[in-house]
Amino acid sequence: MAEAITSRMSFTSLKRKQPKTFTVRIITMDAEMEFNCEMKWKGKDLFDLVCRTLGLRETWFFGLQYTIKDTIAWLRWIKKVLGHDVPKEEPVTFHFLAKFYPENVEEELVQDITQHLFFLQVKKQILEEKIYCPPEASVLLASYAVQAKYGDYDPSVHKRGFLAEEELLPKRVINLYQMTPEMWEERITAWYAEHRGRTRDEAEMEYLKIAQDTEMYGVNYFLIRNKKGTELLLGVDALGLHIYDLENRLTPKTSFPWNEIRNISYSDKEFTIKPLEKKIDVFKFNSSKLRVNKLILQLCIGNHDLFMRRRKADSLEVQQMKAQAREEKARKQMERQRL
Amino acid sequence: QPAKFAPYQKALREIRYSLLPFANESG
Repeated sequence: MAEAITSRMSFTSLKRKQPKTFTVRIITMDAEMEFNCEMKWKGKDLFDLVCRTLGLRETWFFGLQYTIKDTIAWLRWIKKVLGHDVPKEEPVTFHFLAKFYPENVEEELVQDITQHLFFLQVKKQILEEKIYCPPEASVLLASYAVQAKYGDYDPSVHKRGFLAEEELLPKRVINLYQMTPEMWEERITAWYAEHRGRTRDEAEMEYLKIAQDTEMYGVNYFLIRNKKGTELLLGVDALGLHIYDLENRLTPKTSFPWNEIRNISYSDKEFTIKPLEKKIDVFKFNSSKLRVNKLILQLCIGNHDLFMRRRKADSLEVQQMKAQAREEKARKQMERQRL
Repeated sequence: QPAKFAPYQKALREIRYSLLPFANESG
């Protein structure tokens, strides 16, 4: 009897101690998962849990994205998850995405999982034409994407039509040529066959090495208005800030590299970029909303931090990660040779 | 700064030429 009371008591106290939670859905580039998130959790608590679940250590490139009134926003680390302007119905949904891009994918993306998530995200942007990619580069990229998915080309397995269901090229590229799907498949397969021996990780890295050389890779564009009221585009990326004409997102009219900017600030909708060089004029512009200004400033701070960090020695954590990745690569290569 | 697509220039040139005969006039 006494035992029964004790066990009932401990059950009650356990029940009382259970913190209040809500359900969060996280959508990554290739998976969806749900977590019970405590009411008091801050953005960082949830983000760390997602990274731990994915086994991702190069966390600094990523963020949890949500959309509010057609504007994208990122979860802030020090603010409570529910303190954000997120729809309050459960599950509260976030997209786990790369927020910042490396300057050099080969040097900076160490873990296979990091490379894979970048590969999937950049491939989607290219196929959806968010990034302009010339036709010849699109074909070469498609051939690496096929190598990553199908492994080495084997004509006895990869028969005519094996790519029929795959989305491999941007529609714009397909429309530029009078070629049947079979002709595209033939062309892509000819290059795919050239990549024999490349592992999935290597093929994905080759893909990223090509993609990072396209002009729009890693650039976040924002519609702005200069002091004269002219509409322009502001681009924020790993190297700095860029100003574009509306009709040309490829070549900036002006650029401000991060190491030539003294200060960036905004008050209400007005944004100010103060160059380091005093002779260069201060650049002022207006964005569409205060919410957009917040996003621009967040991206500026994050990209600037990474820009400075890249120019210093690697942290112990990164050194260790790189050493592990090298060992792992060497081990895989040995195994392949043995086979 | 290395040229864009530096290690892939040869492959890209070959693909460009191979696509050329099929280009739409508007393209």
